[in-house]
Amino acid sequence: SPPSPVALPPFFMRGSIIQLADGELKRVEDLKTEDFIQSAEISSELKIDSSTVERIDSGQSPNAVVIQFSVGELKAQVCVEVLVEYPFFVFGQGWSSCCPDRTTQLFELSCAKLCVGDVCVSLTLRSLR
Amino acid sequence: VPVFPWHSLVPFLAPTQSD
Repeated sequence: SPPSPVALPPFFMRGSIIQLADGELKRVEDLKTEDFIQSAEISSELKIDSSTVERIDSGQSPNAVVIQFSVGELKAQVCVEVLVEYPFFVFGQGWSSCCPDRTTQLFELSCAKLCVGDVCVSLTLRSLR
Repeated sequence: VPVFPWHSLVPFLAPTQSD
């Protein structure tokens, strides 16, 4: 059975201060694709992967969804169950969630609609390669 | 004001051994 939905962390709230790997501080709403790529390049442990949304299904509770991703070059299939408002960062697009209206309502974070085919920023350990 | 590390915003999607 899938894991419980991930609870919503505080750092997606508009105005949250995020520290990049080089020490630079940015607000969560100002982050760009390059910020994630450059931070991962500096990191000795973490590697950015491209994770393509393959399916979006209803979750076990009404406000949850199960998202199936195809992760990295090996296209490993990984499912996560999250609340509909949980934002993912889509390459070249920015924050996106299954229910952007709700994300904006709860976090004041402007969001696009997450769709099948979107390529999200995700992390893996370098040693897993 | 709390400061959060960049990697906390990104899901960790690791292939599992059972795959």
